[in-house]
Amino acid sequence: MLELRLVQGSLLKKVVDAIRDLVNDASFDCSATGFSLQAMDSSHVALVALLLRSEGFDHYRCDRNISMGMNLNNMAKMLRCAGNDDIITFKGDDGSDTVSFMFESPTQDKISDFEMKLMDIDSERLGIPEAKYQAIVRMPSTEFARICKDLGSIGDTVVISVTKEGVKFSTRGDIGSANIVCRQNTDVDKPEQATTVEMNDPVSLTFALRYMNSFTKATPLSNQVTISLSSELPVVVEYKIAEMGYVRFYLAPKIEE
Amino acid sequence: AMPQPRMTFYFRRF
Repeated sequence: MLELRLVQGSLLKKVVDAIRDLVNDASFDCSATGFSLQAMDSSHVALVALLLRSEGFDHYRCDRNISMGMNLNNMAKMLRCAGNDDIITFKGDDGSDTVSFMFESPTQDKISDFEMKLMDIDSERLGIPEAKYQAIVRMPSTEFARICKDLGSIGDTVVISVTKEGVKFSTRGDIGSANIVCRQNTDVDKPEQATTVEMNDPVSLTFALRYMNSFTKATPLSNQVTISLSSELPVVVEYKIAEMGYVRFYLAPKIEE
Repeated sequence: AMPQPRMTFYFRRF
């Protein structure tokens, strides 16, 4: 028996919208720790890891660990039927091939029930070790989204370089080239507008903009994004979900031949 | 084009 209640139901919509561009089908895992997912895109060069901690839910019951294969577009179709202020309750049963969503309006005058079919998914689970990164950049998530979108109209790849001067995003394409430098800036009215660059070693890595642009679908989840870079590791683009957990995207850098 | 390794190049399967 599994029952999760989230008063801020719109959060679940945002989570699904954040990852469905990258992954079509995914296996959601439920345990005492929380509601989580790990999935790779179809070409296996990017990975998404989601965690919504049990403490973040208004009600959380999970009698035993359970994995549920879901199609994210179908999930989005169901969740789109919920109002933005609705309370969402998600229910599952051991051995059942369906799950259910219940949407309650804040005034309790409308209650909707949706049942969704589960899928069999052969998912490959990877162990992601804790790592020390050469550089960690924190910046407003909207700024990062803007940069990826702008550069994506010029080139296919972005070179992210971190020096003590700041972080530089560069691209090159048929029509020309572009460089955007963001300097550390903590002199702002609100902490979410800050850009901070934590550098242990300078680092410069190349990534496919198509994936970076897909990661920015998570922008509505968080005001800030954290980009962790190391030459030996996939980049981690993390959107923290207040009081609940995170969505982390991993992308392998392109390598010189 | 620059080659791009897969995730399993970096992270081991469970």
